[in-house]
Amino acid sequence: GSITVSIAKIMRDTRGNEI
Amino acid sequence: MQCAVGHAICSSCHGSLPSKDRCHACSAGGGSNRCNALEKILESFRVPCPNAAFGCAAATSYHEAENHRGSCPHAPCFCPEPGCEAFAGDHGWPSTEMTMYGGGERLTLPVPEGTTTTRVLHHGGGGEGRPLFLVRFTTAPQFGTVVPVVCVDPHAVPGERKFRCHLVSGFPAMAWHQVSDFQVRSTNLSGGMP
Repeated sequence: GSITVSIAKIMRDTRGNEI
Repeated sequence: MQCAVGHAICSSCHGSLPSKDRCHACSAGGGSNRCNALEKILESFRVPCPNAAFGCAAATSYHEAENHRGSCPHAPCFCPEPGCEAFAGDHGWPSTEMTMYGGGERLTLPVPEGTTTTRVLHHGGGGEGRPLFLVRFTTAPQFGTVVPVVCVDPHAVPGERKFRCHLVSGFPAMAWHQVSDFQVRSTNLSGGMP
């Protein structure tokens, strides 16, 4: 078998909430 | 800081006094004021970086030490292999180069069968501040293969998440696939592999 991995930087607003 | 008589106390200890209006030594009232002479003396002291053993030559004043530790380029990471004290030790782990900063591209990795294997995802040429990821394949009886993904970061703080991982595992022969989406834990691996 195989896996597909995609990693992306988490973007946050000025309040620290994920966007 | 010092009282009107001249008894000195550091600001953090002063902050923990039950009565901040009275001197801890002579009970004189009127509170405490900054002691410029002592501040100058303390600023003249230089303390070596705790990462001096790893090549850091920086020496900072006391009040700058914490800021420096948080960004010291010589801060160590550790190796998740038991008994190994050097992250850079050569374990023969396979590695895959990511061409985009911070990921954002899809990488297809083979799943090893019956063995625990760690794969390194890195950026070609390294570079300060470029993230490094470890993908570990661990065989778990009755469950198949467990695949934790971590970001290796010498300045990681507990609970920190800077990256998100979208992971698709599939076995085409079984016409089956599973999607996982999770935030990637950052760690300096001081406690081993999470």
